[in-house]
Amino acid sequence: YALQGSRWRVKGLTYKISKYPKRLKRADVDAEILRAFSVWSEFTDLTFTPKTSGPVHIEIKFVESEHGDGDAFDGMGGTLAHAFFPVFGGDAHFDDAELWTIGSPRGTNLFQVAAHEFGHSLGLSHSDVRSALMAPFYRGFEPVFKLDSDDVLAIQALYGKRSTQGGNGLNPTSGGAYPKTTQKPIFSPPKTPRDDQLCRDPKIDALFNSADGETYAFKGNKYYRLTENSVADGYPKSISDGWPGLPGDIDAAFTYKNGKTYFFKGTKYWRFNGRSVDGDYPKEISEGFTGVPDHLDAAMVWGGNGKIYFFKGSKFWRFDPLKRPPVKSSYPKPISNWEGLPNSLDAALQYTNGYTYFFKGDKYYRFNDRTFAVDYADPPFPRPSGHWWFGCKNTPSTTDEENT
Amino acid sequence: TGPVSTTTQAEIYLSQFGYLPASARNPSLGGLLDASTWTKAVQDFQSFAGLNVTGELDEETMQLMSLPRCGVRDKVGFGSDNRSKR
Repeated sequence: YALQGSRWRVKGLTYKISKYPKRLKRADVDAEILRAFSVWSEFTDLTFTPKTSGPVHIEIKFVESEHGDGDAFDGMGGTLAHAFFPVFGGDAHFDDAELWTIGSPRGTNLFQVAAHEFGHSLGLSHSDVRSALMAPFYRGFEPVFKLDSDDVLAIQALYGKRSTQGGNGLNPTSGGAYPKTTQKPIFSPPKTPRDDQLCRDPKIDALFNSADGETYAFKGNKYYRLTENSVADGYPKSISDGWPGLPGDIDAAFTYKNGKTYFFKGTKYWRFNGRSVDGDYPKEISEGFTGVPDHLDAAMVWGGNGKIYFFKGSKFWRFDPLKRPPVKSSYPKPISNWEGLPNSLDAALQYTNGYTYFFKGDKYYRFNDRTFAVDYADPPFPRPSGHWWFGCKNTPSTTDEENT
Repeated sequence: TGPVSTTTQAEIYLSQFGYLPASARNPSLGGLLDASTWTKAVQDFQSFAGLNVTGELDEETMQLMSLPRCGVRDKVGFGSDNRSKR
């Protein structure tokens, strides 16, 4: 399959048929169009609501020859219909010179062509899989229609899988160190009261996964080990106890594929093997990470390509230890390349589920490594990190800020 | 207008669906299409459509070009004359 490159940011879409075909009853067309949209809502959390007036996401028209968009239709046969990708408005036009039919081998099947065009309206380009709905050629009436797996992969690459709660509930892989389930865990360990300084102010200094698979958050001179959706018992602990030789108030941290964890503060960095300093540290960042600035905001190893990314202010640097120079001259680049991320981050965490998590203040963003944008989910991002990551009680689970 | 030749029909088709960039006709060649551009466009279509990639306008290729289809281009947003954004 192929993605054009744009998609809708909302999953609740509206449509209206502003011009009906000459030869079919309006009610029949309404039903067939609804059925065509359901081809895509069946595999995602997309919903499609018909409207009869006012602005809509997808406008549908049955027209002939030149019809105002510069891409004229050509009479019977040839081009049957066309549609615009989301970035161009998502509208779908059908050539009314065709003999549009419903449930019949005669003429051109409206359901199949409409389902194809709505694939374009959602951001799919043509597929080179001949059996796919998104293949460019009309294959004739198919009495039993089934979406090809190529099409399913395509639409889910853009809008994610359908959540198990019938598409209106929370997606079970919706956040936290580990996907937070909606059900109460069968066994919940006894909770010992902990110093809830992190819940009063969830802003953190750094976050990383250690080589032994634990997730740690650093804040001030304390550090926290994180569980599936909270803080482990007995934490926070003092950094000086748990990580001898490491100061508090660090700027950034990550664990590289060599199993070593790198901590950054000011102009210096430390390398740890497990919990102990791994050699003569600290060293100057300029010495060990040439091309990377000091006083960093965040750092992580990106799951997309295994390279190290440093963030500071509105810019980011990509560091590849295997290259000379490790930072190409085309860096720094604007953080706005990471669609949906704010500047001046606090922390970043590479995760194994194909997502990277970014933290700023009391919120976090889940970044989809495949679509290269902040993920679309319900509730939307950014989300309060206190509730989703640190197990804070009586804190909101969503932010008021609309996900623009 | 007289009957349009098969090659011209194919050229219109390949241009319409993104295999031949609009700038394909080289002014320095008197507006002619150079052979390599033409052959690559035919090969691209054959490859996309799952045909034998011959680069020739053979029967099978012309037959597929005559099928009713969607009007959206097959090649969108990439190719040498389009800046591909990461």
